[in-house]
Amino acid sequence: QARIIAVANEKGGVGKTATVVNLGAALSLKGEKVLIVDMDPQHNATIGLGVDVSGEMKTVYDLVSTGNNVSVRETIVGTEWKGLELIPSHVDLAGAEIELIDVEGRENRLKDALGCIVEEYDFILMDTPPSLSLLTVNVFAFASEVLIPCQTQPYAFAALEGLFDTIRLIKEEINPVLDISGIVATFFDSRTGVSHRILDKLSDDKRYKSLLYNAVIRVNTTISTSVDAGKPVVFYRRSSYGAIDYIELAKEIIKG
Amino acid sequence: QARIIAVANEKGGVGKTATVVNLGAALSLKGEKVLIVDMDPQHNATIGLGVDVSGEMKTVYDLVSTGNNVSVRETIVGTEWKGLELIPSHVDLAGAEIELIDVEGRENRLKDALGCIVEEYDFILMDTPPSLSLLTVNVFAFASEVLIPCQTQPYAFAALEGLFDTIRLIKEEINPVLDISGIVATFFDSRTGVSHRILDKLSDDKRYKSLLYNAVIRVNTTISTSVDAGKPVVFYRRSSYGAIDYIELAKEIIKG
Ligand SMILES: Nc1ncnc2c1ncn2[C@@H]1O[C@H](COP(=O)(O)OP(=O)(O)OP(=O)(O)O)[C@@H](O)[C@H]1O
Ligand SMILES: Nc1ncnc2c1ncn2[C@@H]1O[C@H](COP(=O)(O)OP(=O)(O)OP(=O)(O)O)[C@@H](O)[C@H]1O
Ligand SMILES: [Mg+2]
Ligand SMILES: [Mg+2]
Repeated sequence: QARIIAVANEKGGVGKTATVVNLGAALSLKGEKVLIVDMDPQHNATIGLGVDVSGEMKTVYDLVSTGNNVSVRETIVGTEWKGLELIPSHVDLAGAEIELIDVEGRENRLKDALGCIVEEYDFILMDTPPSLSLLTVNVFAFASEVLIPCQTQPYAFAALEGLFDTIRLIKEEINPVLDISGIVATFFDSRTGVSHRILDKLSDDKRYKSLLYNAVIRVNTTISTSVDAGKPVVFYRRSSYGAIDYIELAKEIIKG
Repeated sequence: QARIIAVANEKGGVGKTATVVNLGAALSLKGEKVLIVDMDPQHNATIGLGVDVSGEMKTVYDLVSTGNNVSVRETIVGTEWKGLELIPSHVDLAGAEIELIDVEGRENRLKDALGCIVEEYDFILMDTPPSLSLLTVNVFAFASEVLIPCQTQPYAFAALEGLFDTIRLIKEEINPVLDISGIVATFFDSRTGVSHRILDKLSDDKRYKSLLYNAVIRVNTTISTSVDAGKPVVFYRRSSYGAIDYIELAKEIIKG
């Protein structure tokens, strides 16, 4: 039975996509069978995995929209790397919110579509847009865990409180098994005071300290360069900080 | 008559708030009278200007929601700096989307509320969340210009095409005077190849080259440190790259 993990934070640019792509790849490197679901219309995880959505390909849009009778297997694409598969996204996904406005059970479209493949993976990692849209709610309705990337910056730390409230509400109203499994500090820059200050705030705050992973993702330009190459950083340059940090995080998550 | 500028980009974390706060401050430093409107429920621009929204204060939420009869003047707060005023945001703003779902003319709530004060400022800068929500549409309906921060990173560059489409649609359907006034490159790091490559792509692409400001915002940790101090970077440390770059941008924007 797969661990179904939503990677979410309404604050933008904190490393959600970087975490889905690179943690997913690091888990596959450790022999886990991983499915990545790109639920962001900006389809950044799809780009980061080097997958080019051509005209014929089915995407997560086809799964959640009402017009199509597409089976989930038709939407799963392989990547260059063993044990790492993807359900790609597409810009059309932005229209799903309006299309589903009057549809009964619209928050469970993803869960209904993916329920039948859960046994085939060890991990399902889902990327979300930086907003609490119907797409993010669909991801929360299906997930059993939420992994929260938190940039070591003041705005990102300030966003945590609201995010915890949101997840508590989802747990009460939509998905009783949903829990926050962890917070991973990202963009850590040991040369700057603000990074240390925010990391200290995370480890001192009683709401967050027990959830904070030991693995910290350092700021590392190889992570962005690897996006350009359409490869996760662990497959782009194993010796980089980005690769080392995401492998550390993968080890910690596998231990559970 | 004020120049009414929306600072927007659906890609998260590209420096929208940093641009609103720091460009706004730099413009006020040059003697312009500036109003900042924080239309993001995460109220980051409010935090960045050191304004603490206490129980009694009226916010932009009071202006757009239906229950309150609040005049715009009640929502305007001064900051520590001359010529720089703010309409703060509040987390309650996230609820406005649902509350306004059946309200006639819901996209023009902000425009209707702020129309009467346009004569009193030289610039009105509006911060937006990283999504195309009703809040962002309200900002686009009121603005006459859109300033787009674009991080010199692959995902941010990829987001431009969709953003241009969105703005074209808003111009056709809601606000015929809306135009993109410029793109400002942000987080530029001269030490990394990816930054140079994306800056080159911006200046070579015929869709973007004529819109690209000469001023480039370099990556600079003083920008985040200044957030911690609740001060725009031009008032926190005038000699920093962040302050120098935003003053350059302000000069270019004043020249129009
Ligand atoms: N540790 C890191 N060091 C340096 N750059 C990083 C790091 N993690 C991510 N990046 C880069 O920073 C940018 C923001 O990260 P990313 O897009 O993954 O964040 P996000 O939370 O998914 O953003 P959005 O809110 O738009 O979905 C990207 O260009 C990415 O390549
Ligand atoms: N030029 C810069 N150099 C270094 N850090 C920066 C720079 N500009 C902004 N930052 C910091 O990077 C983070 C992201 O910037 P910011 O929050 O302004 O982006 P945004 O587009 O408003 O994000 P969101 O999409 O969440 O609204 C913040 O912590 C900010 O302080
Ligand atoms: Mg993302
Ligand atoms: Mg912002």
